[in-house]
Amino acid sequence: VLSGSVTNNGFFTISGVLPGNYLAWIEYHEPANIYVKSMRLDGVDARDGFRIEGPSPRQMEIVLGDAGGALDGAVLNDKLAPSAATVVLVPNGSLRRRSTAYKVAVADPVGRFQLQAIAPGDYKLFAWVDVEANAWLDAEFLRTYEERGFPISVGEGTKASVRVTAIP
Amino acid sequence: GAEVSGRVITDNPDLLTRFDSVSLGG
Repeated sequence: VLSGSVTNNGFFTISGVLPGNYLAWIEYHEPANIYVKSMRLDGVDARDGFRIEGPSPRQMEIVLGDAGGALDGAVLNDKLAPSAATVVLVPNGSLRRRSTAYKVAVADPVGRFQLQAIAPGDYKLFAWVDVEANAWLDAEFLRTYEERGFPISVGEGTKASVRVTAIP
Repeated sequence: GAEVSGRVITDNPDLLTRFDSVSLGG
């Protein structure tokens, strides 16, 4: 991993980037209710990754929003009783390659959960009663449960409440 | 290697002081 500090004006420089495929992300020291609106490398969308071919300097622009969507809700089991679960909001399409595009919450024993700072877009919501951490980043694992996901569209600044059935 | 430079842009300038770094990984 290569990093470059961000100045208070938002500028950064990362040197010595060898040829290869990369993802970029921002690290911050205070919780911030933000999401990546766009990330472009030399004008081309780089949110789901990009390739560095040689030593030519490259220019990146990252636009952040602070009006992400919010989602809360309840997890129910197949007998419609509240259930604890790991709730995962999984992005659709190529953003599945980007772990930071997922949102994860733990539903409490009465099944309640909250997710915030969600980038606008289309998602599927899953609630697993028992799941290994980050198993959902494995495309093969997700394919097994794809049909159990609850489709959700999130808009800028929107708030929604949902009920989702737990996957045992 | 290449140099990747750029800028983080946000409507809320207060957010900029919370960022530590931009990172690249494979």
